[in-house]
Amino acid sequence: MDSEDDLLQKCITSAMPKQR
Amino acid sequence: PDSPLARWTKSLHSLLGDQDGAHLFRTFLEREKCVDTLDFWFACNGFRQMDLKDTKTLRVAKAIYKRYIDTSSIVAKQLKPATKTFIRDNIKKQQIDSAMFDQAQTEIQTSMEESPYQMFLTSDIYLEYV
Repeated sequence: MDSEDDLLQKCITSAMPKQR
Repeated sequence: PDSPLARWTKSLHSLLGDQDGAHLFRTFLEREKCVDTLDFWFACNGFRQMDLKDTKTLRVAKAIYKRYIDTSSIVAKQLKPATKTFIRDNIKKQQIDSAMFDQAQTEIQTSMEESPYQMFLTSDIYLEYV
């Protein structure tokens, strides 16, 4: 199971803009 | 059509919607020791897209609360007490909602627009890139 920190990091990364 | 650089100066929202813009702004905020505000802003967007039926979503809500709100972080300092209480109560009751961080995100966004965003547009990091 992912740690809370990993989940938070994934959540942040998922919202970042992708390559144009 | 607008160049990316023209879009960056249009609004904070357009800056953060651009990969290079968001990256450069992050570098600037790291230097200013307030990168937490940007990570929190992205975390709120990511959280809003999560499936409320997924057990991970409650864990992420708790992680956001613990990391940015229930601490002495710059995010917690910039939020209104009522906003923090509202989120704390939701977490306690395990009542999570896609919009539960919306108010907090708006407060952080307003504060970013007032200060670091304006400073960024006149910073050497930005000017060198341009």
